[in-house]
Amino acid sequence: SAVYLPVTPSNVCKPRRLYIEFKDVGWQDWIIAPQGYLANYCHGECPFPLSESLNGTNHAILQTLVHSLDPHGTPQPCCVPIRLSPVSMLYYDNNDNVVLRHYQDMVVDECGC
Amino acid sequence: LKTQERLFLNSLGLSARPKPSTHRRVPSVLWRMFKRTSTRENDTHERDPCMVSEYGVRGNIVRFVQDQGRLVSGWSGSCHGCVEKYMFFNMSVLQPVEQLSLAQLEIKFQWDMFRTPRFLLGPQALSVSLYKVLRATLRGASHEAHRRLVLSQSVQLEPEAGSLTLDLTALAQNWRKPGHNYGLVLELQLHPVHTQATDIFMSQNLVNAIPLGPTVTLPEFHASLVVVSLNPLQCRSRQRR
Repeated sequence: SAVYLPVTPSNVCKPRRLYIEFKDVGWQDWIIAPQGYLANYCHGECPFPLSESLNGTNHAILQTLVHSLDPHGTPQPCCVPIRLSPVSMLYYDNNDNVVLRHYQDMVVDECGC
Repeated sequence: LKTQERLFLNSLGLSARPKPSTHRRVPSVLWRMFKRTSTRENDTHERDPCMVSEYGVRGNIVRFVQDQGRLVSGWSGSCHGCVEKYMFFNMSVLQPVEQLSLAQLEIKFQWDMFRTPRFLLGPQALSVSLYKVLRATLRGASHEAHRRLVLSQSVQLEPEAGSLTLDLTALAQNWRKPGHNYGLVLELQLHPVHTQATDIFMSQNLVNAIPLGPTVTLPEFHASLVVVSLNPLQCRSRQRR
């Protein structure tokens, strides 16, 4: 038998708000725009049983099952980004050229287990 | 932290954190494109991120490559009303993986309204000749034999400004090969369109009396190469969910 700790809705796997300001990492001199962007991140538990809202893979469903049987031997699945969206960046390169570049996988839109 | 930063910069095609010497003005077209793409990113996820609609070509990187050339002879040189400029665009800024989609030369002419005689601000015709430099020449040798005419065109300058665009994609593609980029030579010759004012000015042989140089200038011009390229590794097609 396994002991199930209650998981409140606030700590299940979901996107959390994270605003990245380029000034904080010292990149404000060469990145023209944007000054920052809402990148978000995934955090939270993937509890047994995985509900549909947690977008679990088949692998995650089985891992939670095994975890529920042997909590010490197998960890819970991880909460990871499953849908990301792009950001456009305007910056100076090493030759002082102005560059507009389209970057994929910069913003977390959706998380899953 | 340094490793993480290096990995991210490498994915941007940068070897190190850039340290811009001068903060160049961002071309208005780039601002427009940036604002449009940023708005669209918020609106929808269904657009093609690998298409630059402004230029109608595939790509996910747009660069305004700076001209690193120099003026050979200015407006006030021995040839009155003409100018010769050597232009060099460093194409090594493109990563080998990038596919070049477009290289468009843009030359913008701008009159200095405060230092140019008013009669010269009227309609002007400008002969533009652009040469590809084929190989390096030694000092004192004839440069003409080592260059090939790419464009010869007359441009009607508007009263205050004018511009010229030219597709140099094939040429720029060749410049990416090591040892193939010897740059371009631009020759400009100004022909004032005859008006009553200019005719009087010319008939009185006053044109040579224009104190060209520090006090009066002919049109200033600025050249840049718009380069659109596609990094296929950073361009996955977005699947409809």
